[in-house]
Amino acid sequence: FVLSEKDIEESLFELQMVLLESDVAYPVAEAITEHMKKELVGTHRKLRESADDVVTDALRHAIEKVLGEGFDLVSYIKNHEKPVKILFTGVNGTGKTTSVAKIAHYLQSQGLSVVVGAGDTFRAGAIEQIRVHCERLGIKLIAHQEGADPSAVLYDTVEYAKAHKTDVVLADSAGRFHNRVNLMNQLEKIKRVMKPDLVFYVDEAVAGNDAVIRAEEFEKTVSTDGVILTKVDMDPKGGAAISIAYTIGKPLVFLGVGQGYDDMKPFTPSLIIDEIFG
Amino acid sequence: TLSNSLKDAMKKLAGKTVIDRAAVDELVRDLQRALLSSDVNVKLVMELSKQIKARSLDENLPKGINAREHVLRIVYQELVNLVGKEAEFSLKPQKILMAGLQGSGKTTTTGKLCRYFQRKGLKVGAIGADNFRPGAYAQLETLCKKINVPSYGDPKEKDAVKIVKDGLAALKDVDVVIVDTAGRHALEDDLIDEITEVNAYLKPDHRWLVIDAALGQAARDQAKRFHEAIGIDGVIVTKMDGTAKGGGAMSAVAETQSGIVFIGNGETIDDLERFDPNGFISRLLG
Ligand SMILES: Nc1nc2c(ncn2[C@@H]2O[C@H](COP(=O)(O)OP(=O)(O)OP(=O)(O)O)[C@@H](O)[C@H]2O)c(=O)[nH]1
Ligand SMILES: Nc1nc2c(ncn2[C@@H]2O[C@H](COP(=O)(O)OP(=O)(O)OP(=O)(O)O)[C@@H](O)[C@H]2O)c(=O)[nH]1
Ligand SMILES: [Mg+2]
Ligand SMILES: [Mg+2]
Repeated sequence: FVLSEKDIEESLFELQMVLLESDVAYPVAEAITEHMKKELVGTHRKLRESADDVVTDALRHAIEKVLGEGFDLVSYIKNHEKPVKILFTGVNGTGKTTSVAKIAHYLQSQGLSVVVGAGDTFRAGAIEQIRVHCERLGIKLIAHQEGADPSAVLYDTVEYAKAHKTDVVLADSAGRFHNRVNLMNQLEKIKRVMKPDLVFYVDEAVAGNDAVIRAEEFEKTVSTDGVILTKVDMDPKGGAAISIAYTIGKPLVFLGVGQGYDDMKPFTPSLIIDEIFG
Repeated sequence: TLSNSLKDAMKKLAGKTVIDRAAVDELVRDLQRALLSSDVNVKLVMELSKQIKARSLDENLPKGINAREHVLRIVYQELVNLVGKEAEFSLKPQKILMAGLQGSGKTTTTGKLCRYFQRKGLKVGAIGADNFRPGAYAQLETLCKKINVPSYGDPKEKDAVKIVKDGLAALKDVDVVIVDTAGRHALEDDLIDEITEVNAYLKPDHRWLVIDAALGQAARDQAKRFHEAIGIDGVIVTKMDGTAKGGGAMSAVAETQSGIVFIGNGETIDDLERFDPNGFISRLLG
């Protein structure tokens, strides 16, 4: 059997719906289905296979390729000159501060020493929030007063790590929108001063089509090294993971699956794929 | 861009006095793309498409307007039907309960609402009933102190109902009490139970769902659960100063059979405005 466009049209439409209802951004769902149509038309299918099976299988493989294999952060740190400096960034409310706390906890549990920089000096209660997290976890925090220059705080955090031979610096930063030029300039300045080894972009699983726009903009401004997708417990199908990975082609590092300190899973593709394909 | 293809499809109908099926089909396809890219619920988009197609082809072209205007009117009417309903509230003494997903903007919006009522000449106070997030009360207190509005909170108290009880006593001299709560989602049964208890104790005049403008397809199921739990009677869409179109808000409004009360469009305490359906819809269409 050679597959014609007619054979797979309906299955492709069904699958595009599956992607859309799993909260994959519209242009990404469309691009993936278009790509699959080109790949499949003219290929052979076995007698026992239905067009539906062929298409579903191909989609599964396409998504696996888009999502990538994750990023072994602990190996990266162990093989890298210390301190390894990681900057966390993203738009407002996506879970950056909570992710910094969870990852600090995770790295400590893997035998690494961590210092956290309170890089959000703007939002009300931000310093108090990270201070409480660090006190609970027994993690060293470097903070200045509210309204201080974030670049100065994070510079001091790096200096502290160098002086104390700390393995990892985790730098929190204020939520900011990609269409705020002054805030994106501030982010660029933070990056120039702090010189992070890794920039982790944090977004949430429940974000829809805007996840694509903002991932693109942050990628352009600060060139991210990895993505942390939070609130996957809120939206287990996690379509935003596909949207973001497709758009900026960077690895997914962790999935946030709750508000507790242990609710941070190193990314593996099956975590998302099994939810979408059941 | 999407809005260009929608405009082109509209142009194809321009000047026609008879609406042909092919032109309507093309227009509806472009409309679907625009709405789906704006996070409107997939099933809702399909229902809207059917409605718009049927009305465009079945309804007689009113005298004096061309095919393009006719279809455009139908599209706008159908969309206004979904978000146009006014969420009523008045400037009298009242209690307002804030609810929503983690990080949606509840605490910030509570501060903004305090500012809003203060400017209208009412005495207002806020209760920080978020018993979970570190620094939650510090955040609310800082916002309220900036505008000289009293607030109550107790970071050591784990019982949200008790915080509300003590807060009401502490704020007995204000007209408007706004209660901030911890973020929660549909799959957290214990937290849904908690807000059900807070609602039952507080008996608020309004229960407003705060949703992020960028919320995608999850909007429908989340709004549904909140509505079943506490009977949402208004929706506030935050972070509209970003690039998100707010399509999820349509589902929130549809599931709660309410309307959009306010729009949050910035991080400062004054960045709150009343909802304008026409502006919202044109942004939604690209
Ligand atoms: N359910 C769930 N909630 C989460 C997760 N990660 C973070 N949160 C919650 O999301 C809310 C916002 O988290 P924050 O860490 O303050 O987010 P942020 O990005 O630092 O916010 P800003 O600094 O204001 O931009 C908090 O209530 C967190 O507990 C997650 O994986 N699952
Ligand atoms: N740009 C912009 N930022 C906003 C808006 N509303 C809230 N924010 C920001 O979004 C982030 C989250 O706001 P919060 O008020 O902490 O959200 P929340 O719902 O109380 O969060 P939880 O209590 O953790 O569930 C903060 O950085 C706010 O400053 C808005 O309308 N525009
Ligand atoms: Mg933060
Ligand atoms: Mg809050």
